[in-house]
Amino acid sequence: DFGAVGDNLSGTSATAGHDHLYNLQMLEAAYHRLPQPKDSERARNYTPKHPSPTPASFPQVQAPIVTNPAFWERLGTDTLSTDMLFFAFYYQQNSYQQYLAAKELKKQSWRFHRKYNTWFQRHVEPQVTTDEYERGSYVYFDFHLADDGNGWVQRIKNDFTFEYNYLE
Amino acid sequence: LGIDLTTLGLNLNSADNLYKTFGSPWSNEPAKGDPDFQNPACYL
Amino acid sequence: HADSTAFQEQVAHLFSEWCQVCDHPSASDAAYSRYVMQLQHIGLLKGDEFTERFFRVLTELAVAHSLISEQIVAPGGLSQHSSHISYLPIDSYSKLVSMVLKYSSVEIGPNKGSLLSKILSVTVRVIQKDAEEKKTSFNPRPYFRLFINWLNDLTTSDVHHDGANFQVLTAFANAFHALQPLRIPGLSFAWLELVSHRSFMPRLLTCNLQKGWPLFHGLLVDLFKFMEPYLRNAELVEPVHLLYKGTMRVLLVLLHDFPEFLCDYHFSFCDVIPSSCIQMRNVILSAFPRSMRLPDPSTPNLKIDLLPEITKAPRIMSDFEGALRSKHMKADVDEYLKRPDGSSFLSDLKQKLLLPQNEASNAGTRYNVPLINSLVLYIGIQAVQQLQLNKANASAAAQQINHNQMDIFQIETATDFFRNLVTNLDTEGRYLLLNAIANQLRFPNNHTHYFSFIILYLFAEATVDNVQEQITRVLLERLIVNRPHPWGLLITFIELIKNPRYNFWNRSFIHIAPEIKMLFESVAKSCA
Repeated sequence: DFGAVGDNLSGTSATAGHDHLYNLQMLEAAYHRLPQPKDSERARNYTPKHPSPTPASFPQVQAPIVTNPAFWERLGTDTLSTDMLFFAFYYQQNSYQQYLAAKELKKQSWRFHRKYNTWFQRHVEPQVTTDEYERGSYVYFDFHLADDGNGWVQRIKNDFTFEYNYLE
Repeated sequence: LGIDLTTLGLNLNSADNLYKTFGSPWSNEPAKGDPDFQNPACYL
Repeated sequence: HADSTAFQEQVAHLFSEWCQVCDHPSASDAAYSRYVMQLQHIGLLKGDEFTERFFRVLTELAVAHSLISEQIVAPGGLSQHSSHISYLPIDSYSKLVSMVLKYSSVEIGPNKGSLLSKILSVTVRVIQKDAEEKKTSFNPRPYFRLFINWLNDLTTSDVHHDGANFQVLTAFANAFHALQPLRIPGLSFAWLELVSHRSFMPRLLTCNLQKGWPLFHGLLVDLFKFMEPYLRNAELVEPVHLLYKGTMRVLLVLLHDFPEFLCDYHFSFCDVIPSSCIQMRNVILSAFPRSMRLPDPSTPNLKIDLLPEITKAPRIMSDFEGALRSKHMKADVDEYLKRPDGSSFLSDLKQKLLLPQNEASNAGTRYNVPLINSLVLYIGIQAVQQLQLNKANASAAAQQINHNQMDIFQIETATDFFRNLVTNLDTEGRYLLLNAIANQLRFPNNHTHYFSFIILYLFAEATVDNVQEQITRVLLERLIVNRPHPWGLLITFIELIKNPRYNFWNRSFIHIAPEIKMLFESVAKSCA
């Protein structure tokens, strides 16, 4: 007489159900062995792309804070640390840090261009916007090869067309 | 009279799904650690 | 031989080899797949009794090793329990299973996924045996860790692998059903955390176009069935209270993220939640489709009957006729609805609603609650369908059905049924009947509309005070608990206290004591 749900002990093998008292005793025992948060935390063995020996005094594992989304949200505020977001994005590929950095950059209105693999940000409102693209002046973050030395720079690109099918 | 369900650690007005940060039925704390993130292929 | 100690030692040797492969700093997929090929070559992955024995011994080894480290020898030789468990053996073993499923060729072709089901059923048996042997010293945490690892490694939310992913999620759902609290009570807390885990519950509920819903419905019913005997009392012992609070958190996540799932299965959940768990039931009954916008019930002159949704039937995925069929009553009900005159259906109905003596004590009530629930909803649905049929046949300018003008004669038989039961049942039976009706007061749909009408009609037609008092109680006790409150319940209570037709405020039981009067006034104020 289990109505709509049927007798849920059928259809599975072996031992019949226990009586209420037995179940309660087992539940009390289980109450003292609850799963702990660390029981479900994944071993976060970060494998560096190019492992190189460093003095033992250097931290040998990632600081836990870099896996905390709140840390990255704080980073996104001032310009200096925006570079840190770009650093995490380009130098910690396929990691949770890259995921968090990209999320923060988008919050700062950066947009990833899938053809140039570069982040763009509107410098001014675009002159033209259609369903397919927008055109205007953009800041973009790029690795600049120059005779006065290479480096990551933010430059302005005028009259650039950002086609939306390249928008990630 | 039941419980004030807003005290169970869940942001019931959240615009986002709660399950992404649902840590455990036994705690008010949101899930820490890596939620289910996927880096788009074009990031690599 | 699979049962020989030599086999056990060989497996132990293979396991320690595997742990070294995992431990190696330059461990790579190439090393993993080489190791899996080696297992395949030895013949341990054919899916036969060797395979089962192999994974059973591995599971026992991994669990035993992770627990050994829990026993630390304190000075003076006394071993003391610390909560530190080393999960290295468990993590290595779970990784081995993931690699076997990834690299062994047995997975290709029609029996894909069967190796996973075999490994899971071996794991279920190991847990069952361990729990039966160890009883109160059974430790669920290594098994929790094992399943968490597998859920993270073997399931995905990536919709591009929906088919294969659904197979894996189904295998886990079946394993969790076999591990349900009624079967292994010592695993209950770990079990609920696994079933509600963000790598399982949302994936099962979102993949393959809701095909996982019946599976998750079954798991929730497993939980409610286990808790039911302990939830009948208002005072809960601490472990039950923790399990109750954990269940409420899971229901809130479902209410927020998957309300349609609670809407579709509300009937079976009401079957297994004790009628004393009013807030838990309210959470389920408050769910409404995310696409729906509910009008504020306290809006003055709200025209419920003009809401577009009020004429639509809600989706009921529960087998709400199950109890009727199991008592072979469905044909009698249909016969009675067609030809009520001269039918003896009503006269011996009360007897049929009672449980046999030997079941009554275990069930905590003299009545067959699922049968009452099933009967009420079934008859209500027939009446609504009859209404819509008649309405469709009536003139094109058919009257809008509304509370006052709803054409009673068209649903005379169904109304007779409810009026007869309300009059002839005893207090307990009537309470359960009114509860079954109130369980249908949910979001705007034609069941809410019909049952709201019925419960108000029974109030108006009652010839004795205590029926009105009981109807009021059934509604009020659902309103004085902490939120949420179902929309259909609010609009029904507001109609009751506002519409002069019911003459509510002059009923004697409202004024029976000052605090009762204040209670009604405060609830009326908060509702309307």
